This record gives sequence, structure tokens and C-alpha cells, in this order.
Amino acid sequence: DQSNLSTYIVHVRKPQVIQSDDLHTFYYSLLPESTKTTNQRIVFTYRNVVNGFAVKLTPEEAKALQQNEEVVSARPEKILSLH
Amino acid sequence: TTHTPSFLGLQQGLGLWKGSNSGKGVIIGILDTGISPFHPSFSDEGMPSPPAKWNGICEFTGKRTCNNKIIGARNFVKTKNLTLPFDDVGHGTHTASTAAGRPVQGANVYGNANGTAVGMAPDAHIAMYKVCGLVGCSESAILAGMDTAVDDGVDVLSLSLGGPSGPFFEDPIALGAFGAIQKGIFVSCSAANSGPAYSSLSNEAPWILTVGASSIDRTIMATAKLGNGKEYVGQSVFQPKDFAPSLLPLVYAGANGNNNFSVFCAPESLNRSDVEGKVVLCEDGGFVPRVFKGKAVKDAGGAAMILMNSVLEDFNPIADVHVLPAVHISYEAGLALKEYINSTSTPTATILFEGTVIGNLLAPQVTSFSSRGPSKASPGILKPDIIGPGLNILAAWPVSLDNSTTPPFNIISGTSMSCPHLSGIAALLKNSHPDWSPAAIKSAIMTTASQVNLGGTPILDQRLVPADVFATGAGHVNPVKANDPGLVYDIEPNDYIPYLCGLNYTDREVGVILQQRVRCSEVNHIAEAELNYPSFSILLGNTTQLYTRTVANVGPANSTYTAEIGVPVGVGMSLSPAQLTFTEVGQKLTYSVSFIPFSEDRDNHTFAQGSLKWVSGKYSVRSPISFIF
Repeated sequence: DQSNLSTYIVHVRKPQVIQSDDLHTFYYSLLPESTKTTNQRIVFTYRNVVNGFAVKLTPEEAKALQQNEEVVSARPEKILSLH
Repeated sequence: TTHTPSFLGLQQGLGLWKGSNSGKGVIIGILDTGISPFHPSFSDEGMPSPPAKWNGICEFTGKRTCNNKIIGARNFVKTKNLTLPFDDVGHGTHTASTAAGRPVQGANVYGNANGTAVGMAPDAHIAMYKVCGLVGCSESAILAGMDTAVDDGVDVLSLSLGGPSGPFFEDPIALGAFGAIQKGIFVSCSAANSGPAYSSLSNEAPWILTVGASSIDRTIMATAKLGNGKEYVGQSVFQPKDFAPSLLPLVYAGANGNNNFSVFCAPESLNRSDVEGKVVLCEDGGFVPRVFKGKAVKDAGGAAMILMNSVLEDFNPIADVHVLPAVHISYEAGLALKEYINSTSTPTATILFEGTVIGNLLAPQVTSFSSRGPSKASPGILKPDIIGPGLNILAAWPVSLDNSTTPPFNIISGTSMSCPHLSGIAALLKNSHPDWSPAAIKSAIMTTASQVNLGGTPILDQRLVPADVFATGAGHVNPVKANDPGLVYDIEPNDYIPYLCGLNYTDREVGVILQQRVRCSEVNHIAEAELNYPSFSILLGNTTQLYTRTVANVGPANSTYTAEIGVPVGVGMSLSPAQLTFTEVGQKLTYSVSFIPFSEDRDNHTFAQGSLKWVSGKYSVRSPISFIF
């Protein structure tokens, strides 16, 4: 159900040694199985300013994601304003 | 930008523009609504190629790709239809041209504010990261934009956007900015438009330059003239030549409207029979944009609008591009109009349009909307840091508002407009001082800021009373002085670790910001006010507080600075040493300052302000101090 999906900002503890090219695969490996059967859910992966990624999840999937010990936090994104 | 460069002391071929090569070779990354690459403000005539370190890409295709001015353009707004970084809002085109637009002669809106529009760093390169659309800016896109900008090799980041105050580990702009300063990138952000309420800031992290908004000495003048002969001066950009200044019936929208929103001239809130052919007095506020109020009046057949400020906005009218003859007046003038309407059975009024007037000695003046400190996220850091031009700013726009054949410009207001002024100035300083860290550039901008207006009296706020330190921060930017500050307060990225631990963040939370494991138990915690910041925010209880600061000499090798302190009633200050003698460029010296409470003298004030200045010849290195009791 696409309407139940929100974008979550997920912060993770990266492995000590990981190539930039392998980041997406690493982040993907953290996602609950239910997210892997549908369309690509990862919206952005970050490599410079945060260790983490943005992903579309249901609230239940977000809870499941946070069970990973590598996941530091996962919270729904907010919309900020122009000033 | 037809006037702000000269207002800030920037002149073509002279002074700072000459000394900084107008920002040549510096890359300003702007996170915004995209950009209109066709605008002449982004012409690359005379622009050199991007520096070799540039690693970014351009997503524009077809007839217009990027050039040597716009060297990068990316879109991070994920929608079905919009895949290119074109600006369908206008905001990004405006901010980009304010920071680094090329000179465009004959820029004006409806003939007003006419002149050569030029950004603060006209020879700097622009990289646009589109992270906002009409509905706002998603955190995931903002992080993606900042992440990419760091990779691309920008030197300055400019963000005229933000959200409410929050802890830094949950604030995408604070997180992105920390990653940026780790790479030596300077980050300038808007302070937000939630003033004049206190503690209403966005973007409060100490590694960000938080920019509030002030006026310039130019008004786009219009006057409300009443049937009793009295006149009240205000502003408006739309000044139609065919509007005859003859008296028309005047009506207060709140008196005749058909619902509670009519007082604010909300859309569809006015009865045609009440306002047709009349001048309508509307009140600002009610969550109705000012220009929409004029549209509501026009749609109901009104001939003109007089828009009065709310009590909080007070003496701070704004020049807008209204859709009908209009004038925005002060709250006090609005009260006089209401009194006049109630005093006669046949009130009449008209609007006299007087065009662009330069020379307001009360400028710069803090705008009513500019957000105020104290910082909620870190009360021990004084915010905003600085104020700069953000009221009635003309800059590039994607489409023409007045159907003229000249390049399109718009006049808009907000801390969104002040932020790119500081981004451009930071780019100038980057060029003239390539070895300065982001914190050193920030220190230079803050410690040289001005506290007085063109008339030589203290900077006022929207009430026409002296603005306090939570409105002005260090004061109004003075780019020329910032280029030669004498001393700087520097901070390395790792210096923030004891500060963050001192905020009582957990290891996990500090680790999110640092992107590395941190054990606060193994780090010296420091109080917020101990950070080597160019200003002080002191939460003063009953005990004396002592802090140390380290300054680096970036002026003449041999120089002696003497301290001058300004102490408010109820507080004592002592300094050691009271004199700093440098013998080398780059030399660092440390001093300590004590803040001593005398609680019996505070007169029930909740806060006070003071300053600490290090003075040597032409140099005056000033730190503002706020005291919260």
C-alpha cells in the first residue's frame, strides 16, 4: 500500500571498512524483507554528511528496521520551509 | 541587488571587490528551488572555467546547459513530472542571483528600484541543488543536496530554508553543515521569519552562520492620503501610472466583511457590494499572504487597498508587488485610519505613488519578521549571528511580473534574502583569505559588524526602539571591515566534540553528528559558552562564571590590543589579561573573562546585554554578550 509509506531518514553505524560503492548494498541488507519484494524503496544514500540513507517505509517496517543493531535511528522526514 | 552592494560598501573595481577578485574561483552551492539558467544574471561572459577541483554535474539538457557561471545544477525533488533543476517557484533564482549574479543593467520591477542588479560575489561560480518545490523542502532531499555539494567541491553553502528549532542530531541542516565544515566549507543559513517572537530561530548550530534580516536605506514609497488631509507614508512596488490620485470612498474590511477572515481580506471574504470601487483597509496577518489580500480586494471589485501592519509588525511596512494600487502602512497609521473611518459618515482616501527613494538614515533596521534568539537548541550560543539586507530585495526572477521586455526581476523580503547576501560576502572572503577556516570567516564577519545605522544611532527594530542583541546578533554585516578583522576566533571541527558532549547529548547522538564513535565519558565536557565563539551567551545564576577564549592574529605582526568592556546593570566582568600583545602573524593568545552576578541590581529584567572589544588602532574586534538571568 503505497499510501502508507513515508520517507524515513535512517542513521546507521557503518562498518569500519567499506567501499563507497558497497554502501547501497549494505543499506539494502538492513531493510526488512517485505521492502525487497516491491519497487525500489531507497530514495537517497548518503556518504559525506551522514552515515545513512532515506527510504520509504511503513511504520511497521520502520520498527523492524530499527531492530538491526547497525541502525542508530530511523525517523520520518519532515518538510522544511523556504524563508 | 540594484542597491545592496553599494549599501554594503561594495564598489566595482575598488576596495573589497577588487581585493577579493569579486569572488573569482569560489564556488557557492545553493540549496533551493532550482534556477532559471536563461536569466542574464547567470551569463558567463567573462567568467573563467570552473576550478580543477570541481566535481559536479549539470542536469540541464538541450538548448541551455550549464556554463561557466552556473557550473552545476542538480534536482533532488522526487516528483513524477519534474526531473530537471529548473526553478518553478522563483525563490532559487532570486537567492542565487543575490549571492553571485552577474551585473544586469536596467533591472527594475514596474520601474522601481531601477539600477544595475549584481550579486555580492559576481565572479563566483554557482552550483544549484534543487531540494525544494512549491510544497516545501524534504529533509531527505536537503541531506542529498548537501551530501552531493560536499562531494562536488563547493566552497560556500547557502540555505535560505529551515524548520523549527530541534536538537542538532535530528536537524538535517545542522548535520549536513557539520559534514560541510569538516571539509572547510562555509555554511550560511537563514534565521527564519518567525519574529519578532523570541526563541523563534531556525538553523542554530554554532558551525552555521545564522543570518537575520534588516532593511536597506531604499524605500519604494507610497502614501495613503485621507479625506481629512492627513497623509501616512508606506511602501508598494506596484505603482500604476494610470491610477488617478482622487479621493474614493474608504471602507474598513473588518466592518463589512461576510466572515471573520474579512478583517484580513482573506480570499473570498469580502462582499462585492461593500467594497466595489472603494479603497479598502485590510489588516496584515490571518495567515493570508499580503499579495493575496490585494487579490481578494481586486476580485471583489475594490479600487485600491491600504494594508495596515499588525501590532507586532508595527513600523515595518514591506514593498510588495501587489495586483492593484496599494500601500502598506504601519500599525500606528492603520489605527489613525480606523479612527478616521469611525469619525465620519463619508470617509475617503487615495494613494499617492512616489517611487523609489534612497537615503533612509534609519537603515539598517531589524525587520519585524526576522527571527529572534535566544537559541532553544543551544541557549549558551548567541544567535542569530548577524543581520544583513533582507527587506525589499530586487533580484532575478524566472518570469516577468510586469510584461516588460527587460530581463525579469522581483522584489521580495525574508531572511531568505539576507542569507545569500552573507553567502556572497563569505565567497569574497574565501577568495581574499583562502587559508581561513569557516569559523575564522564567520568570526571576521561577526566581530567587525556594525551596531549603528546610517544616522549613527543604535540599530532600531520594528518598534523604532533600539534592537536588542537577540534581534541583531553581532550586528549588521560590514564586508569591507570583515576582510581585515585584526583577530579571529577560530574553531576546528573536533573542538565541537566537548561542546556537544556538554549539551548532554548521548554518545549515539554525538556520533550521528560526528559520523564516528564518540565516548563522551572520555572527552572533556565544556559548557556551551566555553566554545571559542565570537560572541557570548551567558545564562547567569548566582555564581561567577569564567570562560577562556583564544584569538589568532590575522592583522599586522606587531600589535597590541586593549580590552574595552560594556557591562549592563546587575553584572560585573573581569578580564585577564586586559591587554594582548602579538609579535607574529598567526600567533594565538588566550584570555579569560569572568561574569559576576549582582542580582540585587537587575530591576526584574530577564535579560541584558553587553560587549567585549579588543581595540588596536583601526581594529576593533567586538563580541556581543547576552545575559539571561
